Parts: sequence; C-alpha cells; structure tokens
Amino acid sequence: SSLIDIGNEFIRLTFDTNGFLANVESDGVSRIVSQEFLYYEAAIGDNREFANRSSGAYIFRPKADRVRTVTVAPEITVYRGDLVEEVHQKFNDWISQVIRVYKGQRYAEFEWLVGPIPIEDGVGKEIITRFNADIKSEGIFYTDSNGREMIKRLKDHRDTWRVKLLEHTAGNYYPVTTKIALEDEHARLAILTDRAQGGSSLADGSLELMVHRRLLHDDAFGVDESLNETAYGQGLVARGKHYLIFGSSQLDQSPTLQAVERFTQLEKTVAPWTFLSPTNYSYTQWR
Amino acid sequence: LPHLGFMRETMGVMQHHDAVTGTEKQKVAYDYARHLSVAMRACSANARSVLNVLVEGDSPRPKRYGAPRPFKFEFKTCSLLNISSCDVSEQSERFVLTLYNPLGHTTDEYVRLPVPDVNYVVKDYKDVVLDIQYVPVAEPVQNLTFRESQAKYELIFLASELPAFGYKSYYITKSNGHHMKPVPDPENM
Repeated sequence: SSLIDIGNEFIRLTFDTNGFLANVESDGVSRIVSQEFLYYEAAIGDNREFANRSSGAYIFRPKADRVRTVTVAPEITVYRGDLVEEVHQKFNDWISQVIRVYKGQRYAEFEWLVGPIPIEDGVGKEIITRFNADIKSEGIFYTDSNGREMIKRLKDHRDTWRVKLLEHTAGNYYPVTTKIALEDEHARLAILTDRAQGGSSLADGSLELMVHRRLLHDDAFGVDESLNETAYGQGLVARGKHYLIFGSSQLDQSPTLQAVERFTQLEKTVAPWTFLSPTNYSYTQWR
Repeated sequence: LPHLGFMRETMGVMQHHDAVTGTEKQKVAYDYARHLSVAMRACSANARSVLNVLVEGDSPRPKRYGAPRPFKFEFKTCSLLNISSCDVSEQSERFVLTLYNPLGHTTDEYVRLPVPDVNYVVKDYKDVVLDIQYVPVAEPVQNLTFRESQAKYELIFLASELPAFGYKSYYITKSNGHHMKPVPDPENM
C-alpha cells in the first residue's frame, strides 16, 4: 500500500518507498526496472603520456570503473490529472527529475535537470542516468546510427579484431544519437534521447546515458581548456528528456514495440513547431 | 532568401565535430550559439510571413489589391520554452498558439505552456473548449538563478490530429472563473 504508481492504459510505473522507480508494466509484460543518477569521477592523468591523459573534452576516462551514488532516497511529489500523471523527484541540490505519463501515450517521459555540478572538492564529475531492468540481455545492446540503422554492440567485444579492454567503462561507451535498447526473448527496453549522448550497457539489463560533465583538467588533444563552463558565475545547468519504451520483444504483435519506438522517435525529434501570437481579436474575429 | 541562406551556412558550420560534441574553446562555443541565435531569429521572419499568408488564405474576407491584409499575427517563437519560460503565454490576456506539423503524417502533441496563474480557457477553431490541466513548474526549475520567468504553472492540453505538413491554431484566454491550483496527491505525500 505504500507503493506509488503513475500510468495510463498502456504503461504503468511503480516507485518504491524510497522514491526510486521500481517496476514498469506495459504490453502485458511486467519487470523490475529501476532508474537512478550516478557519477564517475574523472581521471587526472599525465598528459605527457598518450595512454594516460586526463578525462577531458575529447575523452571520457573515469578514474575507476566505479560509480558514485548521489542519494539513497529522493524526495518525491506526485501530481495527477486527466491528461498527465507526474512524479517530481529531487535527488539532491543539483539533480532533479520529472517523470510523466501522458494519457494515450505508450512511453514514459523522464525530464532531467542536472547542474551546476559541484567542484569544490576538486574532483571532475561525469553524470549518468542508469536504468536497470530484469532483462537477460547477455551483454548485447543496440545503439542507433544517426536515427536510422540500429547497430548491435556486444560488451568487451569488437567485430573485426580480438580486443582486450584496459578501460572497461569508457571502452564500452558508444555514441547514441536517438536510441539505445536491449532485450531478451520476452521483454525489451528502449530509451530515446532528445540529443546525442554517450551510452552503454555495462551489465545485463542495464542501460546508461551520460547527461552532463564538468571537468577540471585538459585532455591535451588540442582544445587547451578544461571542460568547466562557468556561465553566470556557476556551472552550467543541463535540462533534457529521455523517453522510456518497454514491453514485449515478440514480433508477432501489432504494432511491434520497435514500430512504437520508431514513431515516437519521429514525433519527438521532428516535433511540431510552436508559434505564439498575442492578440486583441475576439474569439469570433479570430475564427 | 538571405535569411534562409544564413541559416543554411550556419547549419553547415554546425556539422563540425567541435559544434556537435563540445570539443571547442569556450569563446568558439559562444560564437556558435550566436550564429544559431541570429539564424533562428532571421528565419522566424520567414515563418511569420508564410504563416500570415496561410492565415489570409483561410480568411473569408476578399483580398483587394493593395489593401492591407485583414488579419496579421506575430507568430513569435519562444526559444526558452524548454526551461518553462515564454513572455507571450506569461504576460498576455489572450493569445493564439499555432502548431505546424513538419511530419508527413498526422500527429498529436501534448502542449505545455508556462503560465503565471490557473485561469485559462483553450478553444480550438470549432468552438470546442478543450480539456486542460495545470501542473506546477518543478521547484528546482523555478529556482534557477538565471531564469527570468513569472510562470509557476504549466498549462497542458492535447493538440490532436495535427495535419501532415499543416497547422492548427488554438485560442487561449484568461477567464474570470475560479480554478483549482494543482496540489500534490495527498496519498503519496
């Protein structure tokens, strides 16, 4: 009875008593799905050595293959109405999120707000959102190629040579222009982005996307500045959206989940243009 | 044409990996932003002009040669809508929202407009009052130090069946009626 849920006729999200996403039900499939914000501490290297450079504008290089948590219990507030149900989450002073489900839509929207990333501790930080699902993806995930073909990725693997990764996190990151997805024989999880981001799947059923970064050292690839923007006297605040689409991975249904993803992707990346006009006309004159 | 040309050139410059990924010096980043801003502003004049021609085409009044166009709208673009800030929706007693669908098929769109209060009425062109909902602008967003906005709420409604390569307009006005402010679900506090 203490669980919280929001949803519509297609998709339902359940949150645990700590305020984190805990379960998603859609398409007749229900799985444990969690989501949280984490960060990697940036490596500080010796830029005189090619293989030991700092994390910077050109390279993502965490100090260790280990993430830091930002909170154990976000504050949450729930708003419900006839058109949309929303959960407002506040993770800490610099990370918050609104999760929404609109009536009649098959996706859940995650609008995140990250920044200014604190650097008083002298540590550069690279912030990610991570979804963990009870899906046995066996190291396989898919990222898109400029919104068109989906490319199969296998963890710690390259198709054309035998690779031995020394940096397991960065070495498994791939560009995500609009979509990253994984599946097993029963369930499928896809996250659509509103902009190009780096992403990966570092464990079965896990998808992560990098949303913001603030670094204190140059990586010596030519920009000659650390990635530490200080607009308005503080770090930048980034705001963006992810769309979660979840359901059966079977292809015998209509529409298939991949078709839903494709239409949603088009509707979000080529969204209607909005124009506003103040007017003195009455409604009748306007008509 | 010069407006469109400037946008084309800007988009050409934006193909550089520096512009896409952020591997440029900060002053170059500012310059990229300036170029995009100017191009968007220039092309908004084209959009305004084209939309006013479309509106005139739908108008029942005959167009006379040399006569002023019967109706003209500003068709402003609110580039800060993504941070829930828009002068028109926050300050106007009545305004028109126009949505142009660039897709090749009909689509629906949930509109979210930043507003200072909860007393608005939204009508479509068929004189139908639409269902609306208010949600508070998320607290951390309201507290962003650089955000100059009076909006405390977002007005939400469904713009349905926007035609392919076409537009729909909605008439939004403040009402005298009393509306309920959105409150959190008490069972989930």
